[in-house]
Amino acid sequence: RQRAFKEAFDAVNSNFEAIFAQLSDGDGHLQLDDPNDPFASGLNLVAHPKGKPVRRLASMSGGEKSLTALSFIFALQRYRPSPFYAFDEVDMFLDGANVERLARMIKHQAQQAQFIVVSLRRPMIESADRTIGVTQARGAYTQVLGLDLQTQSG
Amino acid sequence: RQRAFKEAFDAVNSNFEAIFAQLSDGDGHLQLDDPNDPFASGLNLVAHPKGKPVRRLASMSGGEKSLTALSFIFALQRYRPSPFYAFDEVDMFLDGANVERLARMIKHQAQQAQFIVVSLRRPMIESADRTIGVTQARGAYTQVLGLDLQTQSG
Amino acid sequence: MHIKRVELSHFKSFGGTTQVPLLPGFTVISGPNGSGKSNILDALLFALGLSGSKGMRADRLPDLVNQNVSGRGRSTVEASVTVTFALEAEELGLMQPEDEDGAVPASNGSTTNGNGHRANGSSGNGHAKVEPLEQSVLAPISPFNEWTVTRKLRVTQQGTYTSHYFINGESCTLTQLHEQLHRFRIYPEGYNVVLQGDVTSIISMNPRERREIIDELA
Amino acid sequence: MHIKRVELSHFKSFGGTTQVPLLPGFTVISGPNGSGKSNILDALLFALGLSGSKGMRADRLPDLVNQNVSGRGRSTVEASVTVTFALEAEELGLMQPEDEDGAVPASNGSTTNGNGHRANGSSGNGHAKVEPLEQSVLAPISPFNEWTVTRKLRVTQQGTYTSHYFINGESCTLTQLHEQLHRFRIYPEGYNVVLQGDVTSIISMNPRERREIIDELA
Ligand SMILES: Nc1ncnc2c1ncn2[C@@H]1O[C@H](COP(=O)(O)OP(=O)(O)OP(=O)(O)O)[C@@H](O)[C@H]1O
Ligand SMILES: Nc1ncnc2c1ncn2[C@@H]1O[C@H](COP(=O)(O)OP(=O)(O)OP(=O)(O)O)[C@@H](O)[C@H]1O
Ligand SMILES: [Mg+2]
Ligand SMILES: [Mg+2]
Repeated sequence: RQRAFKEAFDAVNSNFEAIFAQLSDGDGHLQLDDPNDPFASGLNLVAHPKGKPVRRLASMSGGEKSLTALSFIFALQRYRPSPFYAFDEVDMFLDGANVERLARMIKHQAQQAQFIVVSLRRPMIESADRTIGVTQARGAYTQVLGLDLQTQSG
Repeated sequence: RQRAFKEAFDAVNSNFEAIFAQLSDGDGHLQLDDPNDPFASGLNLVAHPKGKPVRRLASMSGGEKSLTALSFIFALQRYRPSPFYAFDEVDMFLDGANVERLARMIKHQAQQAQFIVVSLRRPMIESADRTIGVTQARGAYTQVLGLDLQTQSG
Repeated sequence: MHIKRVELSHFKSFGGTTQVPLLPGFTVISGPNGSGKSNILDALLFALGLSGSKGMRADRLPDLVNQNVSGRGRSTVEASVTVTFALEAEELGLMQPEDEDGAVPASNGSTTNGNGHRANGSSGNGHAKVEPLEQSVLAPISPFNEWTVTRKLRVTQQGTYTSHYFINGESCTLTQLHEQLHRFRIYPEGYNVVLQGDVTSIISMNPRERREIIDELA
Repeated sequence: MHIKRVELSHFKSFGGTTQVPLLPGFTVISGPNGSGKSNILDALLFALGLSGSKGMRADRLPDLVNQNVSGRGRSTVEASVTVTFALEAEELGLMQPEDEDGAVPASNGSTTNGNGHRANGSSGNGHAKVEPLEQSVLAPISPFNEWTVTRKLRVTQQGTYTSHYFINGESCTLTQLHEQLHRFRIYPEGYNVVLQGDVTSIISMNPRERREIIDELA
């Protein structure tokens, strides 16, 4: 049982290191409080953006926390993919450049799983295979329209 | 003491109704659980966007909750202004149209108080009197640059 | 496997019956504030039994019924959501038709990698990955390699309510639904659904909870 | 009154000493993720004593010292923030110079509307709003109708730390600082500072807590 955990931990950690480097241009890895007693330990995310010394998680900015959390989710996905992922405005703290990086990562991960991403951000919409438009006329019900941006001009 | 509360409550409530209507194009007001025993009651925000029946607060969308909370803060401000207000990404849930409405409201309220607003959103930056740019070169310290967008072209 | 379609009837801001067709790959849902985007994700959580009412921003389940429907107060009202999944050929073996007593036949010594589950009493070897299953076994699955989950929430005039789950139109318990979803790596505590405002919760979570996420997968 | 300038020395991501000049009206602070925008607001909270370390995203106060400074570990390091306020003419009466024992002279029967506070022993009538105060009273205030608050955080090599507050360069207690800020309607529990991610907390807060916000103002 401890061996199964170690195998899972190592796989997720190596995914996390690769993904974090790509998403946030920095170095990160997973760390157990006590590697010899995993089932009594906590799992820490050690992250430092490039050129900065290791940061405590609490002092990271909103955008940095988002990218770190998403790197962890994608690291889990590469190890044990779910058939679909549903993200609701996970880009809300990200600046434009980071939304683009995240959108590219999702596009890549979407080769292995279905991604349904609620977003208001243009770089995310532009990277998707398609957009579902949702509107609500005043007082009326939600209406859903499919839009395939790849076939639209401009 | 109960009279002082009633006076404050009525003033903030009437501000809230006006501001909420402007920000979210709907009707809202404040409500005490028990108007006869205010010091034992809770204060509820009753909000319904135009044309929709009254909504429980919990079921409101992220954008609707933001506008309701901000209407309350501005209602407090019009009754007892602080000299400055510091908002950090309060527009993170808002769609483009709502960011514009909020930016216009802040511009108006800024006649009475100083507003320092951290934001990544273009309509907010465009409504401000000036922008302070903050950057951090890789591994280096935060640097602050003043930018007066009113004097720039484009 | 991917979600092919979500059908929402009288659910939250969806007044009538609305189809949301979905394809594999990367889909964005966008629109103005308050239009119903997050409600579509709530519909997934609702139908698949992945969350309590608070996780769908409802104080109690009856709050999920569209207010224009329940507002009339004349009689029992119902909200329902159906999620249709499309299966890959090699996944067909993961569908477990239930025995009459609800037991799942392959629960004795089945492999853990999700392939080669034994079907309804056949001797099933560990390499059943591409072997077509008996048509009778697949009977509940439509010929397009789909399967559906439906949840119906009925609320009486007095405010009492009942909730029922169905796989391929057949009544099932939440436990059976979770077992079936489990085989496809869909879990209530899974991190494949991230709700609005929750993305940084992985950072602020207790380190032991975070380690348990790895335990789950191992 | 408005904030005229914030000066940050070795505070969080500010390595040296940085001036952030501010004007009345509507200022936006923008820039890339992780650049230091929220840290500027943390500096306001720090200097004015409006929040504990957790409210500034620091596990403990020493985490607020710039790591390049404290990382050298040779001796005591210091972080400091100075906030400079500009006063309107009619607000000058709100500045209370402290007595030697730290008591504020106008604490007996002063009016609650913030105008006409009695200064240093003068008989002060309730209409002092536009009456110029004695120059000796205003001595600590610069001729530009400014006043400043400074907070210094010193951390020793062993990790122990001290924090000191100053008004116009004169040492004061946190209580005295809060009383002075109170006269300008700046409160630790005030809703004039909304931190990143907190905007909807007013919605999810307990209704009694929300009512207490009105009590405070009444
Ligand atoms: N039972 C119900 N009946 C009718 N409308 C409802 C019901 N429950 C919720 N709603 C409405 O659904 C709307 C919220 O939808 P949703 O949260 O999906 O919006 P959204 O598109 O995610 O918006 P945002 O971009 O602001 O997050 C609200 O206006 C809410 O009042
Ligand atoms: N004591 C410290 N020494 C050096 N750097 C620090 C210290 N404390 C925090 N930081 C750094 O400050 C940065 C965060 O700054 P801040 O939260 O102000 O960013 P931000 O501009 O608000 O970004 P976002 O748009 O993502 O919210 C982080 O990279 C963090 O590591
Ligand atoms: Mg939403
Ligand atoms: Mg920030």
